Amino acid sequence: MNIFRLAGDLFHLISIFILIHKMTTSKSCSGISFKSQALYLLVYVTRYLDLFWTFALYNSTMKIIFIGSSAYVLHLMTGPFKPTHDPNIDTFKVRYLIGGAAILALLFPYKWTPAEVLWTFSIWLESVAILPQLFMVQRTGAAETITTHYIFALGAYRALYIPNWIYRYLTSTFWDPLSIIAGVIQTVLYSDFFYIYYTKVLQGRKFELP
Amino acid sequence: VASDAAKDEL
Repeated sequence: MNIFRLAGDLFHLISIFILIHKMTTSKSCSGISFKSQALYLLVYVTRYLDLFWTFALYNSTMKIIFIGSSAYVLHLMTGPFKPTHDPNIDTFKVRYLIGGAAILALLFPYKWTPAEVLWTFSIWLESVAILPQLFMVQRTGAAETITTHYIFALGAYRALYIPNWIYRYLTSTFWDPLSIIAGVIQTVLYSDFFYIYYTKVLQGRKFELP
Repeated sequence: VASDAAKDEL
């Protein structure tokens, strides 16, 4: 554990808190991509299968929180707040993301075991799971401030894992090419968003695409 | 295996 990873994980928790807070206080899930949320649940379920055979207090607790909160968000979106979700603006073709991640996972896992292939699948899928959400923001051309805070916190989480990997490489020669390449791709996908977030939202203006 | 080290991350 180091400060970068801890901060990254905290940002991840904060992003989930912001999302659930936004939905429960406004009683609406407008502006949130159901497809991205469903992909995240798929990511957590396929990555955290090791809950069944490994236990570490910090990791196991976080894994259960991520799976549980993700399932709760999907419950809110398909149950109580379903009328506020507009599928007509949530049209990103997720089958290509799932297909691409599945192909990469089958071709280049560290070991050809079900758990390793699913873990690799989850790493690739997570790197692109935000795309339906970003696509939705791009289509509507604007986003509620709270939604932008959510996307920022989620992006900051993986961005902070990069200095974590550099730190781990320098202190214990940790080197996991898959996590690192996918993590960098994930962070790059957020970069445009980060730029607009910094230049607009943090200066008190509305998030609107130029 | 590289992924064993990565498994201690989230």
